[in-house]
Amino acid sequence: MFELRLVQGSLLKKVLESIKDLVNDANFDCSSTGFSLQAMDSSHVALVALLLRSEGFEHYRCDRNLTMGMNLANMAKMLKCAGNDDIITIKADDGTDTVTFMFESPSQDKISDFEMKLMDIDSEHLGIPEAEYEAIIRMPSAEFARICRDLSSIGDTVVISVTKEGVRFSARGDIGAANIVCRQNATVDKPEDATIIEMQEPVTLTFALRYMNSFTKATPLAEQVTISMSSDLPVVVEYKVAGMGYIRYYLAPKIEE
Amino acid sequence: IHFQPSLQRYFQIA
Repeated sequence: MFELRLVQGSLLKKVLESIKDLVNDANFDCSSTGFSLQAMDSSHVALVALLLRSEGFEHYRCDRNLTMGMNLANMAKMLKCAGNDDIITIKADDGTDTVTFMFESPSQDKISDFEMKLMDIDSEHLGIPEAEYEAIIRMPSAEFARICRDLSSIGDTVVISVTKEGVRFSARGDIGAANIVCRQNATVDKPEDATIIEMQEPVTLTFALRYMNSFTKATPLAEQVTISMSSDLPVVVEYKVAGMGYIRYYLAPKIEE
Repeated sequence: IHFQPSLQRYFQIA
């Protein structure tokens, strides 16, 4: 039997909103470690990795490892029926092909349950080695979302360049060009407003803005985003999930030919 | 001109 209970159910709603546009169907892996997912977009250019650690849930029971294949659009439809203040419980019995989502209002005067059919999904799991990144940028997530949105009105790709000066986001298109430079700024009143750039080596990479914009759907989850780059690796864009885990997006850089 | 490789260029199937 598998059962998890999350008092802050809105987190799960936000997690689904962050991945459902990138991936259609995905296998959720349930183990004693937690509730996790790894899935690629249909073109295998981007990957999302989610981990919600078991300790982060108010109740977590996983008798044996379980994989639940779900259509994320359908799962999001069901989670949309949960109120933002609702407590969410996810339950699956061994040997059944359904999962149950239960929503409890904070005052316990409304309890709903939604049953969803599971699916068999063939998915390729990629091994992602630990890496030392040449440059790591920590910045306000809303600022990063704003930059990606603004640059997509200029071009289809963004060049992200980290130097001693700071981090430069550039786009170019038919109507012109844009450059946005963010400098390190650690002297802010609130730590969530800081921009911190750790650079071992200058690095410049080009990415499709369509994917970057899709990653920024996770902005409501965390005040800060971490962007890790190396010249010969996919970028990692990470949002923490309220002390219980993370959602990480990997995107292969475009290569000049 | 840019070419968009897939992630399998960097990561192996586990």
